[in-house]
Amino acid sequence: MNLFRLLGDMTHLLCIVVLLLKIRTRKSCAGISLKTQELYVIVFLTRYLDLFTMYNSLYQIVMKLVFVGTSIGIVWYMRYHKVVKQTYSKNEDTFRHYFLILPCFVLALFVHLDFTVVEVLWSFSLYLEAVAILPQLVLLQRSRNIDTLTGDYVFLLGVYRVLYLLNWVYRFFMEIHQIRWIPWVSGFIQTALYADFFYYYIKSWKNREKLKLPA
Amino acid sequence: SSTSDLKDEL
Repeated sequence: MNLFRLLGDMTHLLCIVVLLLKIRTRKSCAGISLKTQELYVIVFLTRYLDLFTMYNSLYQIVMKLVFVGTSIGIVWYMRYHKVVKQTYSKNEDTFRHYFLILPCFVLALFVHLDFTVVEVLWSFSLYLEAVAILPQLVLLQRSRNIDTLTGDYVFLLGVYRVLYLLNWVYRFFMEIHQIRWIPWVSGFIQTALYADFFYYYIKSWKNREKLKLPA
Repeated sequence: SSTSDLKDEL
C-alpha cells in the first residue's frame, strides 16, 4: 500500500470521526444530509459483498466493517435518536435518492467488467459513490448557517478523494501499468464535484469568515 | 486479478 492510499483511508476515517463527534457530543445532525448518508450505506453494502466471498487482508476486513457499521450507525442516529433526529434539516434535504440510484444501477448493468452479481454491484457502488455527495452539497447551499464541523466533514471527504486520485497515479506508474476506466472515471467525477466547495471553503478559511455557499 | 481491478481498495 502506498502513502497516498493510506492517507486517503485515514482521512476517510477522520471524516467519520468528525461526523460522529458532531452527532454524539453536540447531539446535532444539522446541515448533514440523510440522503447522502443513506446512499453511503448502499455504497458500502454493495461494494463489500466480497467480504464473504474472497480473501481479504485483516486491514481490509476491519476497515470495511468500520465503514459499513458507522454508516448504518449514522443513519440510525439521524432517523431514530430522540434528540438528534430533531436537529435534522429535513425541509432543506429534498434531493430524491432514486434519481441517483436508478441511473447508476442502469449504468452498472451496461458498464461492468463481468456480468455477475458481484461485478455489477461493484460498478454500481462506484457510480453511486461518485454522486452520493450531491444531496449534501445541495443542502449546504441551502443552509444559512454551516457550522465548522459540517464544513470540515465535507472538506475532508473531498481531501480523501484527491488522495485516492494521487494513489491511482502512483499505482499506474509503479504497479498496474493498465487503464482502469470504471474506478478512474467515477473517481475523477466524484473528486471534481468538490471543486466548487473547495474554492469557497478555502476562501472562507483564508479570510477567517464563516463558510457560506452562494445559492 | 483482483489487485489490478483495484478491488483491494476501499
